[in-house]
Amino acid sequence: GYRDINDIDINMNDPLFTKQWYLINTGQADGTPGLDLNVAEAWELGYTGKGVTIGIMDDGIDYLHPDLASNYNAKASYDFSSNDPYPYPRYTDDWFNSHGTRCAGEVSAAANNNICGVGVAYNSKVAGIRMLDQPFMTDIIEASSISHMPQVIDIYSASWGPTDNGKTVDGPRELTLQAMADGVNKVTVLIIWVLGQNGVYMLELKTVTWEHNAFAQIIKLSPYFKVPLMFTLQYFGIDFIATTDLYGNCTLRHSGTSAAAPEAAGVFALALEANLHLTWRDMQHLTVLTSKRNQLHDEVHRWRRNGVGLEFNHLFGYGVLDAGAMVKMAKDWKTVPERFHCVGGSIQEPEKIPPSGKLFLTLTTDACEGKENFVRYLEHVQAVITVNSTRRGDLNINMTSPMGTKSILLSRRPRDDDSKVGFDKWPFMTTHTWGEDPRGTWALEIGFVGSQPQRGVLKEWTLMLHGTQSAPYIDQIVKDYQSKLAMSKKEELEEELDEAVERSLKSILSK
Amino acid sequence: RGAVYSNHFLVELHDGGQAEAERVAAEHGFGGVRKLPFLESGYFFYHNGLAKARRRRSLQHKLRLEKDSRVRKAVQQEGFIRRKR
Repeated sequence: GYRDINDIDINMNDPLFTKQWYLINTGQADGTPGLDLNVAEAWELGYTGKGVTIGIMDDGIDYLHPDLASNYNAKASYDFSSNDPYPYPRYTDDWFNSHGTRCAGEVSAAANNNICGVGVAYNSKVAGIRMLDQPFMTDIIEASSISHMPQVIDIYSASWGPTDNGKTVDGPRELTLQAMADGVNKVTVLIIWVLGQNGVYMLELKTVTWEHNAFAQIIKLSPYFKVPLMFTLQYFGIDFIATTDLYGNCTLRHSGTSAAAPEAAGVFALALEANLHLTWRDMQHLTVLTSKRNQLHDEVHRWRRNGVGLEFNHLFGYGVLDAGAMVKMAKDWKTVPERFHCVGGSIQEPEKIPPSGKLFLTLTTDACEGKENFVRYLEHVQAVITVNSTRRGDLNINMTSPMGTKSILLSRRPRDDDSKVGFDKWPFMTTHTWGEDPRGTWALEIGFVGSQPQRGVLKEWTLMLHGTQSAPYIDQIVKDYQSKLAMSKKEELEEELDEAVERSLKSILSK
Repeated sequence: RGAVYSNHFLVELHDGGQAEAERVAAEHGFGGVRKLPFLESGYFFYHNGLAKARRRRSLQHKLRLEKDSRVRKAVQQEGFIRRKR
């Protein structure tokens, strides 16, 4: 269904536009032609982010920058640590506080003005929420920042996190979690978080950092790999991004890791313009249904289909975002049915993890069938795990669903030498069983991967299921019969029919 | 390597609105107060007379707030590291 890249007729006079390969990838900068966010198609359909505001939670925005000034939302900008309504980046000798300005350009830089490049949603507004220009953070600043003017800010973009040293296990604190929950539940806000750095030893860490609260409301993404995620953007060694820079300048050297969040925020802004009623759950469904495998490939981790046929990859999630497909689907999207939560079962007897081989446990669940909170169509699944070991970084945890989908919950983290803390009720999360029927037997495998023999004890495994009772796609309008939506809807219809026949047969037999 | 404590306090009141919170803050020497929108009766107090970062807790301020009958909970905020990506 892809169009030839040469058919795209987008001409911008901004000097860095041709270098922004993630917008339109023609193979520039050693990139792979076509491996981009397909924003050109969304632009051609008329979606450019009008009426959408993105909060850049960072070190301020150069709101005098000629490429940003017209799209700056001053009223929604603030700094809570200094109570400053004008969060211009504070001066440093090394321009270190250029990060927020660079992120702002990636999402909202004006188009066709002959300055720097073009934002993914070049008619959207950006608000500067200054919070990162100080040596440390507090929970109350983080929480205040992420809850600032949710009636105005539609999407919060965060390109930061805990220290990525390969062993830090940290996440949002109590107030921040409350603020996030409040934002996504009371007001329709979307939080986009970029995970991790690009260091070799940090890759695996990402599985557990911001994941630790299994914050399903956040759309997590990684520019690099090895995270059970909704999706990824990927850069394949093209590490730097062209965007706006401090003091009215442009740069070709913004970190690709940081750019992942504002670029995704830009894509979601385009979808929001197409349909302002989308909730964070709608957005996640749209992401699963429209993300593309494109040309993403890994020799070790091959693409697989989950129990309902959705193609996923352990490293790339559901693939790369496709803005064109997303706006087309978003336009006619009907909000998905209510979500329910079910504790699928729990094992709380201590079990030794062998130094070689694996501890294998199973848990059979009815997914709360017959109760009010029955979950039939999965969205997120959490495995709440308490485990201690002589080396936390050597632990390897996999979980397999009743429909046979294997999710990697934790892989090896060579720098993590913890032998005391372990994981205490840590909610590992997977989205790779999306759409599956959770009823049946789940399996958990825990083992060690490393050069030295290790010992460990699993103390708890609780299965938490989150999803809908009714089929989420049955009422959606299908326009593309080759799409994942069409396939999922067909699957749902067949399953509903099978279950109706089964119920009728049972009823007849009982009579 | 040890903990760092800030001049930010989370203060939860039993009842009363912004005006009550401002009175409590002023009486205890806090220069600013801000309502936390996601927390009922929750306020962000900041004290301009305290260092922005210090190694020791400001027990005096915390205890004084806790002894105030209008205050349900007072927590001095610990600092932690966040890195730009």
